[in-house]
Amino acid sequence: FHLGVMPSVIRKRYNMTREDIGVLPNNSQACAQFLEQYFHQADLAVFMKLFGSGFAHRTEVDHVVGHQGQGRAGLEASLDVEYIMSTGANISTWVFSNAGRHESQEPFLAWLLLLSNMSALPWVHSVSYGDDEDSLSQAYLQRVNVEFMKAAARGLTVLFASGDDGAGCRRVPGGNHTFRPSFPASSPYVTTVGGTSFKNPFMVTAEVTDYISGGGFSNVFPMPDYQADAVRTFLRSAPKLPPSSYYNSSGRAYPDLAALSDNYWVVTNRLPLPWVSGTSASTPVVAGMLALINDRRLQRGQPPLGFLNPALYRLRERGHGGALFDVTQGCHLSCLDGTVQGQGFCAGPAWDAVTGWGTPNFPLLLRALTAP
Amino acid sequence: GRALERDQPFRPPPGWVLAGRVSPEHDVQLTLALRQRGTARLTRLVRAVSEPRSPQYGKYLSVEQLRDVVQPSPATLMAVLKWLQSHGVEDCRSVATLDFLECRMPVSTAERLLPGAEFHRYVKGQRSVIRSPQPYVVPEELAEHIDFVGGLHRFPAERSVVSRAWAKEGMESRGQRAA
Repeated sequence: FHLGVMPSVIRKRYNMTREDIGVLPNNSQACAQFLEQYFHQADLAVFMKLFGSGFAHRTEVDHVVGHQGQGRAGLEASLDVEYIMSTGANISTWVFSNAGRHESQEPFLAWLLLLSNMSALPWVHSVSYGDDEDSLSQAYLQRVNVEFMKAAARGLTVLFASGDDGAGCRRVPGGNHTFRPSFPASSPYVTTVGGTSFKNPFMVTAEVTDYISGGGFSNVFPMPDYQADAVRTFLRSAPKLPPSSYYNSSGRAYPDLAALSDNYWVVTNRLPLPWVSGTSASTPVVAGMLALINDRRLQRGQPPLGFLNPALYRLRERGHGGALFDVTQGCHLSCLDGTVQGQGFCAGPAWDAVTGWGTPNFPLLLRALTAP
Repeated sequence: GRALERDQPFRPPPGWVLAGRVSPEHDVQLTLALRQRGTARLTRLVRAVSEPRSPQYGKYLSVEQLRDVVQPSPATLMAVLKWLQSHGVEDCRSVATLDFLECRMPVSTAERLLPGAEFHRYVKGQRSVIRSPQPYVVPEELAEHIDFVGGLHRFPAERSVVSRAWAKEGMESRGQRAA
């Protein structure tokens, strides 16, 4: 029984023990902020005091890149830092703070420039930010996608939240609706994290979809090879799919995996705040776990995970199907019209466009991703 | 000239209010995304280092090795620098991979450099940004050397994807009403 998601609940659900903490000094993880979203070290200390018993953890962020304002703490920043440091426990943590120092700077672009300019970076990056794909120019989308390829070539694992609008919705010329994919979630070179809820909201139970969990198909980027089999199986076997006019079934499909995204506790401005939700919560949770897996890989002399998707989509065929809890119940939101009636895609066995491959079963995921 | 981002909608997010033209002497900072070489090679490299079955799996590139793959051609660097210098733009800095240039210049220079651009100030509470509601063009001969110019149209992120449960309840009740 619990009164909301906190680190102990996450660690129990995903089978993380007190021994599952980072031990290497040269491993690190990061989250990036683009609003004037500042985290406060004091909030982290209060959070860990309230919720961090049961596992060794750090109470300070090691490195802030950019401007750390003195204003009120932001909910997003508090959430990201507190939860990446709860699953990626005892791992050195960085915050990229990109509020846009100059009035004409684009904060997201400023973050990409930092990645291109720093020779030593954390191996795992968690970003809870997205735009509608159709709100950005083709030139910008294609170039930013190449920036994620650059990060992948360097071995960085870049995670993006899948968004909180389900499949999304857009009215196209002629008055019809289509779903509205989100970017960077739709980039084929990032790992996109969707959201789930507990089946019983007050117990550590199996998970169902969180109906806000962003998911769908890019209208810009074609489906990458690594996911083609999984996505085609979903499209072939799903009992009910939205009409094909609502989405581009040959586009990059997302999310890739998921985690709990509902009913979190966050400490912000020194106050514990309940009922915080969104894929902003699930993304740092997964990021911290991947940073912990990097810790174990580095201990074994293996390279960091890097761009995860090619390995993630092969887990089942390599006999590691149990590494993720398959979420098979529930659907997410979409257009409120007479055709789809607010329903987008639905979860099902194996990969689906609401929760991807499902949520981490940490010990088995660790075993799968450290197997020779 | 050629519009590099003709399809970029200009939409100030809710709450941003137009506060008028920016004075010609005011500085802006523009980010030029220079056309990269070797993107096809980069695609192959990413596949090789990320695919567990590949013999190259995990053999990641340093930032210097990455620079050697993606850095713009000498012709691109030459053409862009010559163009900037011809407008008196000298306060520029590059990145380790040499494929971005961040340049600071007065608004009057930026508007000559990128015909069509008109810099206005938008405010929201204590925050203020400078953006151009009008599309920009670059000289035809530069279009093959620049992917886009940042700092003109896109506003700071408004949508982090955190939501509170009460907001979700709102969506649910809207859904029920629609049903």
